[in-house]
Amino acid sequence: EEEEDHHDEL
Amino acid sequence: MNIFRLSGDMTHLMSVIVLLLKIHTIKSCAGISLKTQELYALVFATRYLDIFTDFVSVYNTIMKLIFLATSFSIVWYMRHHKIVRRSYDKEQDTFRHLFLILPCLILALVVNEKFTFKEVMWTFSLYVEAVAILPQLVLLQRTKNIDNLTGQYVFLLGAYRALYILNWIYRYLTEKHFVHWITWISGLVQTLLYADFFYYYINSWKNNVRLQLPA
Repeated sequence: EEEEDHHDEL
Repeated sequence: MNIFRLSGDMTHLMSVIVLLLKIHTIKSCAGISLKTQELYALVFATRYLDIFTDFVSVYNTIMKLIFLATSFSIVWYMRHHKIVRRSYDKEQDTFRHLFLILPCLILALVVNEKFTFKEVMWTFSLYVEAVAILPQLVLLQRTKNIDNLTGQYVFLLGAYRALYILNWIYRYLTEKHFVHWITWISGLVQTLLYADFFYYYINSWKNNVRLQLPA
């Protein structure tokens, strides 16, 4: 199950 | 966190430090585009809206604060510092960045992951960052002699997003974590815009000659 992108990057 | 992302963040940080060093130590911003600096301040202001609401990690918060503080202070220096502002070549730095901002805003309203204020602002910041370097590249082509610090600044700024692309590939392959295709495409466009600069920069470095971009 691919994880949603939660913008944990800069 | 992986090596590509960490080195990407460090490269980005280095680019900001090189620029601050240039402006703060030799009190000069010759060859630097204020338009690009303003676009980057806008990128961070719209991307880090959640700095106090969504805690990701200490590292993440500290880096966001650094990028916000440095980008706004560079704009302040170039606009208001009595010595630095004199070296800003206003006549050459004429790119009308409003013509970049408005289309990015419209595109972010139409093409986004979720139609929420935060998500649209985040997408907007991605689009703006993809084109933010354009005024700087135009200025470089106009100003004949590009000094080393300016060249290093642009090179590091371009390299950081290229490292981020490797980071996205790595995360997709190892963590099955995918970033939205908007992020991919914006990052790719951003890196491709540097392609010719990279070519001339690496050549000038190899042949040990002054960096000159073709007019």
